Amino acid sequence: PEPLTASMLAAAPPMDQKQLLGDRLYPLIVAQQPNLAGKITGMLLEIDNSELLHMLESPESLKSKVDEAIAVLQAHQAKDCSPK
Amino acid sequence: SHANTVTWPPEFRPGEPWKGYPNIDP
Repeated sequence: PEPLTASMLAAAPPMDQKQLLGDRLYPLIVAQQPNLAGKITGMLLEIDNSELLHMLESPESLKSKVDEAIAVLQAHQAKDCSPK
Repeated sequence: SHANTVTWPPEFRPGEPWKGYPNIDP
């Protein structure tokens, strides 16, 4: 697929912008974290589009964000499961 | 029907439209 550019994104409505970014991010995240890829992609889509574009171009920044998202997700799930 | 519990985070599924976060008010 052709690379996603800032101008392509700018031409799309806001919700479609996240869709486009998610479509590109998801396969990269699956490669890193197959079990949680859908959740992690959902989390990362909260981030600014410009930063998401940067992550698509920079495997290191994507990896560090994915690691961060996993930590947040695990903390969130641990909180959900533990009794008061 | 709508679930009354908030599931966080919403899961991105390739090939399905991304609905985003229900509590985001643009």
